[in-house]
Amino acid sequence: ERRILAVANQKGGVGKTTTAVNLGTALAAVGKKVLLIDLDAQGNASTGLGIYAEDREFTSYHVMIGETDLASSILPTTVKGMDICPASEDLSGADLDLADMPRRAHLLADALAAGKNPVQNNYDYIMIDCPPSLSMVTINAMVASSGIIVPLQCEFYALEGLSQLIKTVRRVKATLNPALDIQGVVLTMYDSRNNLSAQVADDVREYLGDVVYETKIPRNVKISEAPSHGKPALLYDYSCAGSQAYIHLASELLRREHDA
Amino acid sequence: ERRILAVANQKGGVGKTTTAVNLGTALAAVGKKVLLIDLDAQGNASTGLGIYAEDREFTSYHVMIGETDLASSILPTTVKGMDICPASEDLSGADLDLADMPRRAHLLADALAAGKNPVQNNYDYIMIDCPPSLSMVTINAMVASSGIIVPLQCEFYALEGLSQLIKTVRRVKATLNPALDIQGVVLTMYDSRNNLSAQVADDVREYLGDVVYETKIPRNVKISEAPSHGKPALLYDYSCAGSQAYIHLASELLRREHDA
Ligand SMILES: Nc1ncnc2c1ncn2[C@@H]1O[C@H](COP(=O)(O)OP(=O)(O)OP(=O)(O)O)[C@@H](O)[C@H]1O
Ligand SMILES: Nc1ncnc2c1ncn2[C@@H]1O[C@H](COP(=O)(O)OP(=O)(O)OP(=O)(O)O)[C@@H](O)[C@H]1O
Ligand SMILES: [Mg+2]
Ligand SMILES: [Mg+2]
Repeated sequence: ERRILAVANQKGGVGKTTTAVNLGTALAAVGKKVLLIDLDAQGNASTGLGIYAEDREFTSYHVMIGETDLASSILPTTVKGMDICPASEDLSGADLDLADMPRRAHLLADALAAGKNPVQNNYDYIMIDCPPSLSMVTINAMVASSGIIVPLQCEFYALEGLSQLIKTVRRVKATLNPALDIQGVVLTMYDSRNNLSAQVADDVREYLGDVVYETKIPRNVKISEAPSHGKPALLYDYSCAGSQAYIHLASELLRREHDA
Repeated sequence: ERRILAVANQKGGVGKTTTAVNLGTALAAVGKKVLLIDLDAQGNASTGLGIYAEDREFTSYHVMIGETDLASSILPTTVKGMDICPASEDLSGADLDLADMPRRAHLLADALAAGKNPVQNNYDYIMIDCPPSLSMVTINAMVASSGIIVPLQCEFYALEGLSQLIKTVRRVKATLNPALDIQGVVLTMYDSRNNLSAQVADDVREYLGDVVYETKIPRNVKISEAPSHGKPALLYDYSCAGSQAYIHLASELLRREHDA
């Protein structure tokens, strides 16, 4: 059963890239074949996996506007079993560039399914790292996906955008992709020393119930150091609290998938 | 001398809203008349100043598409001497809505200067809180401004987007607003206990020199607690390290303006 998961939240800096990179790595570590699609113009996921700007010939932008097929853009990463379709700065103007294209909301979904040997058949999990907006690029990710993983920072401002995100998911499900659901909400940068984290966690579990993963990702400096070495936290420091939390999250995700 | 400052950085979660709200409050505290314009669809600056969604009749979106004039959208805030033009969720679709409008990059600048008694004449400082993207909404803020304040989180991923931001500012300065310059870069969420913060701070000062403010904003839980009370940190806890840092930043900003 192939799974395409969009990692999305229009609130900035909540841990989308960190979750896509590290959860993807944990799934690859247990033998799943993983593709990461970087849809953020900043290209943090590409850099965090050791793919520097000069190595990115074809990117997710070129794929969406139809200049190249998806297979030609895919590169191996520093993680065995995980490939990437890298991002480029062109994505920041994508909303206008895609506006006049036919099937503009389906460009990514079509690219994943195109041809005699569709790219999506070559992977067990496809993770899509989204930019911090509800733009046409993020809509493309939602249309291409069967589930959404929502990283949620344990902060007051981060709670505020949740209802707008859920509204958008409902709208995409009703009009563009009936298979879409929120696969799970993962609490990130959880700091057990301050009340705010616990308060936000309680509010979210009350509001969303079982959709929220048991696993909380703690605030852990090793996680933020790893990208400067072009590696996910799991390769940079396997035993740190952050890496262990992403390993737990992967097993919780697999259990949910199995039970579904 | 009236100053319009855009608080911008396409990297998410770096402290744009926190800086616009608290620096604005610190300027109001020393007697400056301040207007905050919230251009982010999440509306965090509006909420952080106690303006809840149901109180926002006309918003920055309505102003930009020409449905209302700027003066009709302005509300007082919990801070004496600071008004706000609030945001709404409609902004998330703004790039497409503005695409066909004439002078689409100048809509905000025109609204600020419109009429016999232009709104911009009623304030000493106008701070514009931008969304985490280089979209047409952020371009509007850059075209309307005389300076840009760039909050920069002391993290590796945050450094990555800096060159793209500087490139965009140069392009806007060359084609749309010759008066535009980077007024300053402010280091945020600085954590003196970890090396990463110090390393990023050194890298940025080496790359940008004096553009970087001396004042660093420390990571401080009071800052992230304040928005849940609808108040800026300066009103929530005046003596905490975070509030004091924003007061220092305001005096450093005023000194730069005076010397300029
Ligand atoms: N659990 C954690 N502990 C410590 N730092 C973290 C953690 N998760 C993420 N970070 C750091 O916080 C910052 C924001 O995370 P990240 O870039 O993954 O968020 P994002 O949602 O992808 O941001 P954007 O909205 O800009 O795409 C990064 O510098 C990252 O290294
Ligand atoms: N100095 C600080 N210490 C502790 N927490 C902070 C600090 N500055 C900001 N925060 C918190 O970090 C989070 C991100 O800050 P903020 O929302 O201001 O960033 P932003 O750049 O406006 O985000 P976005 O890109 O989503 O607009 C918020 O929850 C805020 O309360
Ligand atoms: Mg990201
Ligand atoms: Mg903000």
